[in-house]
Amino acid sequence: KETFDGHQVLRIAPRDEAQLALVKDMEDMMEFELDFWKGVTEVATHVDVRVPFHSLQSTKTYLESQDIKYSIMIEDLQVMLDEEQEEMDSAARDAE
Amino acid sequence: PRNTDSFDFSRYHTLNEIYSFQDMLVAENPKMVSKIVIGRSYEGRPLNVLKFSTGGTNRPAIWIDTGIHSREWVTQASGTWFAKKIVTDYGSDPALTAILDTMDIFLEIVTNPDGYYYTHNTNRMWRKTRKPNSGSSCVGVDPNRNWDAGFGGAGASSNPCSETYHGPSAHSESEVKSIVDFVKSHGNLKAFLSIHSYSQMLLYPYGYTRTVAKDQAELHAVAEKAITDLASLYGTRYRYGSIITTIYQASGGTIDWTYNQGIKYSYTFELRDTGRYGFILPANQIIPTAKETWLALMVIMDHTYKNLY
Repeated sequence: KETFDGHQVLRIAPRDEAQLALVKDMEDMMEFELDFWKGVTEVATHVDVRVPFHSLQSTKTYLESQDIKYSIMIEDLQVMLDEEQEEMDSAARDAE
Repeated sequence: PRNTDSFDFSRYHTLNEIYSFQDMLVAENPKMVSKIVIGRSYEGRPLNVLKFSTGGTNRPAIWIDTGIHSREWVTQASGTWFAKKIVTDYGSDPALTAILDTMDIFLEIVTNPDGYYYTHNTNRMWRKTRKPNSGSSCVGVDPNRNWDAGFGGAGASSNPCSETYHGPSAHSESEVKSIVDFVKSHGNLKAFLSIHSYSQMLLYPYGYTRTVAKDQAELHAVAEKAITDLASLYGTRYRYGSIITTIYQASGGTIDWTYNQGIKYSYTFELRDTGRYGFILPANQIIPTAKETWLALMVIMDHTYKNLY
């Protein structure tokens, strides 16, 4: 089973069209293995992207070097998935 | 659970549990509910569609699908709840009873079973189908970019490793082609509602072009009423509009194709939430999400019933 330890979901807020284009460019950075949960739309709408642990630093460096604002929407994805799985398992035990 | 009354709608279920639920619902309601297998997924799983009908032949009908993107678990869970809601409310809710006395409802709860199974057993974040792509190590096609509506245009990727890979050709995915064939063979669908998550939006065509849909004014008005009723329950706020003006350009999308087939009331829902949990929506939000969404679905179904064309 694939795990997502240390994966974070960043919420990116491009300030203008130029920054929007820079975020759009990230879609082609296959080495980062980014997973866009909410894709690039318009300046007013944030972009949510899951970033694997191995490319977290380089992704944040890229954003910060372009002065693109972002926040951390999910600190550690695996923690949430573990909670979800635990809930399913306990519900299934209760059903048993 | 021994019957659908004791089925726990407030938690996420495996593929087999949903298949069992479907069979139980059919067995409990032989006069109203039947199961149609419209095709097979790439890995050979049945594409089950529940048909809710009170009689007649090839009546005008409404299509609802959930789970075409497998990781959007709240949609399959909501679809399961919708199925039970329909059989529970028929005969007691006047609006639904009127609809079902004239129309049929088709509900495909697990539209991408291979992907859904994979999210439970291998990769919770999986979105696409599970068919290998020749010439690539990456697997799967985005089933919401594989339709013959602006196929391959801007708003989809030609890279098999992308989450929005459109596939080698339109309708290349059996999960998509099976619906295409069903829609064409039925020929009397009047509404097509495809349910995704997340970001709380109600969208209508088009996504692949900036051309305004010819029924845009009516679609917009119905969407406004639908999200107003939805918000009346818990205050959940939705945005609404055409795909391309509300979110982004997306080519090869489901409801662009269905609208171009003449199914006027074609909508896509994006359910909860706006990004606190995203695709990992806690199970305790399943029933509230399903209940509020049902209010919006009823607006669209009621409008369709009262404006048959």
